[in-house]
Amino acid sequence: AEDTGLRVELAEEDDYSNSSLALRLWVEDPKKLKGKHKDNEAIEFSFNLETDTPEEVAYEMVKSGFFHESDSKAVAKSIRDRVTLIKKIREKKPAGC
Amino acid sequence: SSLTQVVHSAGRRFIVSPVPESRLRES
Repeated sequence: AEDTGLRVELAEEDDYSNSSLALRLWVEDPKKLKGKHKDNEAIEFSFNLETDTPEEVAYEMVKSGFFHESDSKAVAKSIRDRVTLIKKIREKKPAGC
Repeated sequence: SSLTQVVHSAGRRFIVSPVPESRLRES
C-alpha cells in the first residue's frame, strides 16, 4: 500500500489449486488517492487468475462508484501487485500442499 | 449483516463491509 495508498489482501486462505481467489481491497492512505472514495470500507471480490485482469476489476469498481476514474490505475496496480505475489508463491508451492 | 452491502457490476459481485478498526492505519 506504500505507493498507491490501497491495500489488497486475500479474503480467504489460498488453497493453491483453485484459479479463483477471494480478495479484499481497502484504502489505507486516503491522501494518496486523487478522487472521491469511501475511506473505511473494504471491498471483497472474486478474482480468477486465468480469466480476469486487474484493469477490468478496477474499471468495474469505478463503474460501481467505489472509486473515481482518476484512481483506476492505482486500483489496478494494487490488485496486480497482489496477484503477482500470489502467483509467485503458488509457483513455489506444489498445488494442494 | 446490515453493515454489509452487495453490489453487482458486469456479473461481478462486490461485497462492501467496514474495515476493522485494527486494519485502518492512522492517516
